Amino acid sequence: QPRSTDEYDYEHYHTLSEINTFMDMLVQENPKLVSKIVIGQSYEGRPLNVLKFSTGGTKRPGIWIDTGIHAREWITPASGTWFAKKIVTDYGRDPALTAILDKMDIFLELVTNPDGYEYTHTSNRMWRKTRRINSGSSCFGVDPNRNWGTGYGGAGSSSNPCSETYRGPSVYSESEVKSIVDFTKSHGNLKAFLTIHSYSQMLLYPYGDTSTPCVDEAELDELALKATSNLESLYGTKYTYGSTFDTIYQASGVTTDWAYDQGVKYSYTFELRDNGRYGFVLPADQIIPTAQETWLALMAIMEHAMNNPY
Amino acid sequence: KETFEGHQVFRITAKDEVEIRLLKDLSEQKDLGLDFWREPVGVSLPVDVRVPFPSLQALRAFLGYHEIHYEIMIQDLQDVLDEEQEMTRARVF
Repeated sequence: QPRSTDEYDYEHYHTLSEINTFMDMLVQENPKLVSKIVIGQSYEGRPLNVLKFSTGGTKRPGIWIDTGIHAREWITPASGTWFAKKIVTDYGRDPALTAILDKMDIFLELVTNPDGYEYTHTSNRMWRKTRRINSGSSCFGVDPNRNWGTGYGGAGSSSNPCSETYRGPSVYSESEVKSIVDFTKSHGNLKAFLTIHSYSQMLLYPYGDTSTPCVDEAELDELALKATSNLESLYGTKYTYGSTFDTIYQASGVTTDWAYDQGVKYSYTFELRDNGRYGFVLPADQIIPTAQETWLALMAIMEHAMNNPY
Repeated sequence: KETFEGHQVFRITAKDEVEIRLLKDLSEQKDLGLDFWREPVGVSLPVDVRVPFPSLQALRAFLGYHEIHYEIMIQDLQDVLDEEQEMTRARVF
């Protein structure tokens, strides 16, 4: 086991317990900057851990980042772990990140669906959903990205428990979702909400449930162009961007729509790389390049949120 | 533990909406056990689908009959997962 986050191997995929150990080490090594908040419990009773990066103040404007909401998308918590280390490494060194953290807090949930993630390590690498037992069905799990309040129950989700996009028995039925909802409402001052998925190299903004443009579409589109251009500048990874509905398909009850309707203007879904070759089984040697390029896009959005308070 | 010997991942490129419709109908056929990694949504986006070994023949015949273009993105999914596991084990040691 690594004895510090410097020794932690960012170039490999890790189990849930290794990621939890990483979080505890990061907090221990940076007590003035990093703390761990437990915002709730998963369906099977695992803690929902959120890293808080803060340089002081109370209820400062905040930036939410989550990874691992779909269990088989291993590249996302792996990238999130690298982001966490990047933040503590760059604070005080990188002027842009230092400026952001001197004014805002960053909340990072690395494994948003821990039951599903654990299940991909122990039983089925291709598992996507939560591990809820659906009464009356032999099929398990709910798609946690169809369980949110905006557009819940729309055509872009399924009522069939065996479907990969099963919306769940009711809105916010998944504790993994409801915990974030409650945290967001209690915090009340989040300014950006970034949920990270894989794969298909896209940056998506609201809405997914309807083709109706969101009020801030022009600004979100322009910022998406800047963010994806910055991302592409590192290794040439090409992204498309736009509203979820226009860019992929109708998706109802998704995180980004809900966050936007809560008043968090800068709400985006990332779909990380596969470079057209590996899908969900991206080789571990692409973890760091993926994290590095994605970080450039995240920084563009976080700086914009800092410079454009609302 | 579920394993995926012989499962392949096809990357299908539909050339028109008729083919997209055919692929959407296919996604409704649960007996094939297809796992759409990227859904059939439009001609501008590829469709990626994990095909269990027992369904390979049927899917190839379907795509061939309708002359829908596809490539094999992953020849044997279990091989890739074994390699992923190997990398993780190597790290531990």
